[in-house]
Amino acid sequence: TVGCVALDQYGNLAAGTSTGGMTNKKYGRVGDAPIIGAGTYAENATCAVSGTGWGEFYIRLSAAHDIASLMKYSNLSVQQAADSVILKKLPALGGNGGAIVLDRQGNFAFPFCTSGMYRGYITRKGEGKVFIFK
Amino acid sequence: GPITLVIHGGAGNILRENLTPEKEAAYRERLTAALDSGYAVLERGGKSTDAVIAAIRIMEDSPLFNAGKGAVFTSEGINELDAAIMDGSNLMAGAVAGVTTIKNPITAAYAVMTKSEHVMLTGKGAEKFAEEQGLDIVPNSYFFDSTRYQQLLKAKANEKNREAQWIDPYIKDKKFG
Repeated sequence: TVGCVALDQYGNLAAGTSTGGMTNKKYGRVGDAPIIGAGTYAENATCAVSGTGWGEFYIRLSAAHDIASLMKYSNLSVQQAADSVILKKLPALGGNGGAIVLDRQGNFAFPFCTSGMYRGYITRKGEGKVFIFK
Repeated sequence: GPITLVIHGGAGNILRENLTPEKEAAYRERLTAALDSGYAVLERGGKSTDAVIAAIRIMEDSPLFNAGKGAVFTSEGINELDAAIMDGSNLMAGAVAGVTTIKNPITAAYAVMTKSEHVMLTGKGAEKFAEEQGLDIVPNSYFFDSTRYQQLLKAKANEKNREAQWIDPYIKDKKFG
């Protein structure tokens, strides 16, 4: 799975996710990537989210929307909301994976509960970094 | 505003000892290219949705990632792709699921969001819609990657022994994007 969240100069957030799903899948299985609120979500009032991982669990948790809801209703920061869902709720249910989350102030987080996640960011000054391992 | 772009290329059982220096360099190069592509859109005043598409297309076109070219195989030995996009300014959203011939599924998701009254289209209908919108259509063989095909063969070989699937760290990755 690949994904991107972005904040433009007008203060608008967007999120996108694209995937091939899981190897050896059957029966027209659909994962979380195309399910709005599960693997992909964006709302200027809170954040933009793209997830990657065991899709069935993201669907059951409404993971992306849950991160946004924690920011909206519990006033959590991007990092706190993302960590709560990806590092606590997801593994507690038996799932795993990661997410990238970005808010309207340019704060971002990319938590994951696997051994690695291909990821990177670039900010206003054009300073970018990529990471793979924990 | 503080233009910012963040990407991921999948999470899973990614260990340094399992990644050759050449492979790691290749991943870092493509991730950087995706960042640069999306950032270029933002830097010239483009919209966040366009930046998202620009970054994701780079990764969809690379066989390194499980999306677009290089996607994993279904049990039937084909590539079936899903994608979604959402605009935070108006809560518009678009998605495609189970498509097999759209070169860049993220562009199809965007077309669903902006050119239809729907949120998600699936399978043949989504492909027909994408074709009508003038998006790039390719034969399913375009997505083929030999490493991914070997993963399918290994998954099938282990299918008879379900227990083996859960203890084999290589097969465990089949769940991940």
